[in-house]
Amino acid sequence: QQWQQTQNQCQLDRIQALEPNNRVECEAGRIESWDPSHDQFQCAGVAVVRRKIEPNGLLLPHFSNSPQLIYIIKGRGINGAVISGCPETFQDSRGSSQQGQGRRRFQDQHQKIHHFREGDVLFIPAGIPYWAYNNGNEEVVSVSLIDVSNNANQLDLRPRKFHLAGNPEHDFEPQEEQRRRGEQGHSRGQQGSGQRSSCNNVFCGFDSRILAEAFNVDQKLIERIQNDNDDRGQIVKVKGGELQVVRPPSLQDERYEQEESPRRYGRGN
Amino acid sequence: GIEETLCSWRLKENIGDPSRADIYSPETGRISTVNSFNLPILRQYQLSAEYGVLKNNALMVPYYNLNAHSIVYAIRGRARIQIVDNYGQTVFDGELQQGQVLTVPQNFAIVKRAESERFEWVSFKTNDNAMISTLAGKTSAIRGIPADVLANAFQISREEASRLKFNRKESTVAQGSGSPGAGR
Repeated sequence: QQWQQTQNQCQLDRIQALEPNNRVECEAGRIESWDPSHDQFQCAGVAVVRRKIEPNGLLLPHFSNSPQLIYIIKGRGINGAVISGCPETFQDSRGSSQQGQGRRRFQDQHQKIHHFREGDVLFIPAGIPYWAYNNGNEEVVSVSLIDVSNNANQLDLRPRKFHLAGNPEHDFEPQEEQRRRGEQGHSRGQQGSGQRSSCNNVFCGFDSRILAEAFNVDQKLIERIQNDNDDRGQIVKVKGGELQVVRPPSLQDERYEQEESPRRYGRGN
Repeated sequence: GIEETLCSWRLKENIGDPSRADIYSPETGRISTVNSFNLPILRQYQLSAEYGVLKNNALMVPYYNLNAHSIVYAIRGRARIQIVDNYGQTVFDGELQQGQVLTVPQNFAIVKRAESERFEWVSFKTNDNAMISTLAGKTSAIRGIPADVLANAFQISREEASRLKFNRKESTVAQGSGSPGAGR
């Protein structure tokens, strides 16, 4: 059926060069998307999105129903694709007593973090949560292809994003449509279903008591992650300076450190 | 050569046998899976199945099916189930009772909590190597994300983010607060 549908969609009289027709402004960036229901994209079975992340901006963790190829047009940063069940191989085991003055380091462990820069192509498999952070001095601009007709997607041919945090608007949905759905969700929430249904992340749809049990934390903390008053969008500004994650230095940083350390600390043992 | 190949296909695998469990906890229950690794014929038809038991009001932590739809049939007992779509909307919030079938689309998040002493189900999945991704617990996606990313994403402190990551020690099935052993 899908194949037949795609064949009909490919009866194109004319092909056009298209500009993005949906823009979502976020606290620390902008997401622009092309209408995925346009015949050209339906024929190819893909969707396209462009993201601009300002310095110190964080693209919140989310996953998609289809695999993505991302090209970094400009800028540099770090990102993580989190595979459930894989070990947390980046670990900070230094105790807080060893940290000395200044900002106290926070002990943490998490999955591998990658550096990306201009010219890189990143592949994000379907269903794998992904986040990115701009730790450079200039804007990160990327363009992504979402292959909705890929075998990995067993849902329909609509690009769907599942947000793990925040309350972001949906890239491919016109704002009027989102507002209408938001109002519907809000009224459903007011009817006392127990869920905060005007909020967009997947945790919002669950009963906070069940989530508190699942995470083994107090219900108040769960209610905070189900925050429907968050209007920062999908790209947020990191508070209190640079994002603190456990990560190896880039080659450039390491060289700088090697050159600097004898000068700074002398050559003795 | 047909008798050596087609006629000798292995077409059976028992997943109800408790000693065959893939995930097991005496207090909370067990889960067993059959997929193309233990029943190779399934590779040709992209199907697999899972059998599970939740005891004493235990719960299965929130998760989603990474690469398959899941059709759940309740064999015994009842469970409270919630399913959430990509808009964060609850598309199912109710009880699944013995004899009923529930469809869980790919990537939709789900949480199951036994409402009886024993909830038993079988799920048929539309991928021969169906995988789940948990959203809480030891092997969850949340645990793989740096605490500072979570802190900024949820607007909470790093300590709170750390509690979200590390407080639940189990990976898939866990004790609910109504369970006899809870709070120990």
